[in-house]
Amino acid sequence: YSTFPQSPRWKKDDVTYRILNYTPDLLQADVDEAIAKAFQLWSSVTPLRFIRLYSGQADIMISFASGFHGDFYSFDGPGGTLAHAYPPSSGIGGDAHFDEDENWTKFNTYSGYNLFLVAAHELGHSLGLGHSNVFGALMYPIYMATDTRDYRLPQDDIDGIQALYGRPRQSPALPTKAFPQEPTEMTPAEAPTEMSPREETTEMTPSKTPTRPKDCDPHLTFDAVTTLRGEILFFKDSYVWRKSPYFLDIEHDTISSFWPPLVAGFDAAYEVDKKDRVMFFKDDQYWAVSGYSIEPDSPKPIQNLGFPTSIRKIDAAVHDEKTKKTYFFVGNKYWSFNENTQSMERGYPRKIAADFQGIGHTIDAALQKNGRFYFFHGSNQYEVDIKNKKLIRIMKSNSWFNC
Amino acid sequence: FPVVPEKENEDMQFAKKYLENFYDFKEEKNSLFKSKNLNHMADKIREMQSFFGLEVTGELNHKTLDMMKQPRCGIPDVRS
Repeated sequence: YSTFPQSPRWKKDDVTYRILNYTPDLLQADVDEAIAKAFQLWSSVTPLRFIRLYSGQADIMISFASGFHGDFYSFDGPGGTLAHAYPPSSGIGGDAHFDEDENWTKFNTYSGYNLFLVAAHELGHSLGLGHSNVFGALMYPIYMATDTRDYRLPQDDIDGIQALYGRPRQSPALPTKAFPQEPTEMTPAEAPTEMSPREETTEMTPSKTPTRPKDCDPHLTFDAVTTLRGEILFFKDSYVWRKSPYFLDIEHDTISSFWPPLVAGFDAAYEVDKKDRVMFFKDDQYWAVSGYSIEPDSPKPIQNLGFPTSIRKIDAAVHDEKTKKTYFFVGNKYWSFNENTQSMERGYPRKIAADFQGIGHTIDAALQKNGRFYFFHGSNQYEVDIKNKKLIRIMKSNSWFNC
Repeated sequence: FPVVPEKENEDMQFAKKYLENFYDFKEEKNSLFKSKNLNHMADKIREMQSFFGLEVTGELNHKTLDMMKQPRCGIPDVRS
């Protein structure tokens, strides 16, 4: 790795950024997500936190432009130079410019450049890294089409950025906190729909930090639990506990810090891993998200899934990747939904106790992990073998938090 | 001196611009000794070849030119 001469760096942990304009090549929500994910790469290995501003001057101003665009380094049309960014300092320092003459894509296609990948590289410059001559490093100068789904920061880049900022102080900082949103550049069509008249979800500011239950409170219960891209998210009211296989500590977030338009308190959540999709349920509606972005046609009525109108909310949901079936729990009954045919299976609902021996009560939340189901009921959770639906053991609901 | 055919001249111009952008190459426009510029450029080609792990020859061969034509970041690889 390398740094710039005199190794300029941000002399603070909280660095602000602002997206000044958007490329017509992508949905604005996809640009927001690509940038947020790119910042998260760097915040997950340093004490840095990135805070998005929607107006005024931010440390890192992000924009798309072509040809001459007001600095000494004009862009050169399609190909060649894709983007550039300035090392930390005031004014233009930290800013990142993307060549609008390129075709920016969300995935890896041969007809364009993956915005997340290029943004992650350029933000490395915005934080003070120069180029690396390690082939395969993110800060290698030449664009390398890479599978970005589970993209991990290469060790050379981690060494470089930690030489400037050190390691994370505790659990990885929240990648980006959206300040109270002001009118954004997003067109109404693309703006994620609000779940319901927006409750005032409090931002995690020191003066009014909400009181989150303690991780190891023996009476801790959850509203919903789901996997998400290899991690596990536990929901209660507006709080999220995030358990990552890459870090020992549990990260504490709020729902609105991941999906600003969604309000507190899900009833249920489940992931369809193969589709990189998580479904959130609240009352008689559900939302589909992929990473940070909420699918534009959300929310939908749960009747779309095949529930009778008599069902006004569900208690819990869990997807079985092997059978491609999703189980929905309501009261003392459950339904089986076929993700391939997108329809409820015949012969349901059935009694939970009839099929899941040892589970004689309602289920608050459900999780599928390591070939087991975990049913949460109050402050207990029941580990069930998926194949024979037999109860294996009973644990405390927060046993995942290394108490 | 040998007269460089048109294509080679085009590549040479492209390479010169690349080295100016990314390797801090400064051509001495009013240098009386063309060879001095060519040597200086050969040094910068060697620096670029070394950065990308190419065979360090100082010559603008195919591999070097191909590497120069890859889509990339606009920030220099080395800077004064």
